[in-house]
Amino acid sequence: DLNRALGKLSERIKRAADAEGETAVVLSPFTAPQRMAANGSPGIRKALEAELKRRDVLVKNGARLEVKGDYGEAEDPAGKAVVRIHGRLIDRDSGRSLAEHSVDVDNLTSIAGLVGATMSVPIEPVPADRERAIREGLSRPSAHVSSSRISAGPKSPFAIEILAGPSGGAIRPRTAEVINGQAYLNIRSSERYAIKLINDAPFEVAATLMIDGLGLFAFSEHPEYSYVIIPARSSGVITGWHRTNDEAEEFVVTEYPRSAAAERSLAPSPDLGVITACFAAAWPAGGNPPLDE
Amino acid sequence: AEVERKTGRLRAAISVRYTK
Repeated sequence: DLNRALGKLSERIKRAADAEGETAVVLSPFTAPQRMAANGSPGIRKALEAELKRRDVLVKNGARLEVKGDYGEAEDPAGKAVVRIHGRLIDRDSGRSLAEHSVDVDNLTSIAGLVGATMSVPIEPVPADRERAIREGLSRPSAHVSSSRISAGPKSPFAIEILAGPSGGAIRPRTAEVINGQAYLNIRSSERYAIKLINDAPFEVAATLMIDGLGLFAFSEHPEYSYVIIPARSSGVITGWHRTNDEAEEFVVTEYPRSAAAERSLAPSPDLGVITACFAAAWPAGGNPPLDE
Repeated sequence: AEVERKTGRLRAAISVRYTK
């Protein structure tokens, strides 16, 4: 969904760059409103770079044309919650804006990862009721913390826990606290961390993991993967970025996968990281879904 | 072995912000 939206933005950039006789652009970070304390720019940037490349627009640091922009929560014409990404193409020599374009991301998992959402969403039979719950959940986050266990509410069967420790040493659950409805914890720059995904529901779930808007499989040899399965009433620990089914590259605070050479220009924010896990029921194709699905 | 699965609608999103 993010790629589809940024594909449209890329087309607009491609046309404007063609008109200028340029084949390369430099990408600046996409900013979120301060109150969101979000950090989806790395995810936006990686998807945008891929879509530009598909259209023969190179991303190059010295380019004369610069793409920059911002994003935030919005509503589409039908009243559905979306993330609206607004991009601009700037001529760095003259400071002139050559093109601008807004695109909407409407997939709820993508939205949650970009804004760093914490919410329970009821499986309402009435779509309008579910939409209302989503808008409410996005505007009023509801993080619940019990020591190191972080959930979207005291009765929610889904939770995450961050395990952190020195590089090469043991990792232990890290205590979190709630500020303005969102969970926070500290991880030092020298530390590594892992993410425990907890499913206390009586059915298996598909858990989607995003860090700074980048999916767990963003650097994988299997980019077609999108989630991990957590069996009923169990948990799993994700220790790093997925590379292959046998190898993960450990999560460290200061950089994205070192071995992903092509991603050198993608750097984490120096002060804030955002981890988002999304949970949905899962069942074998041909098997039976939970009754409320 | 890979088992094809279907998934339902999002039930919960949980985020944690970490400061360095």
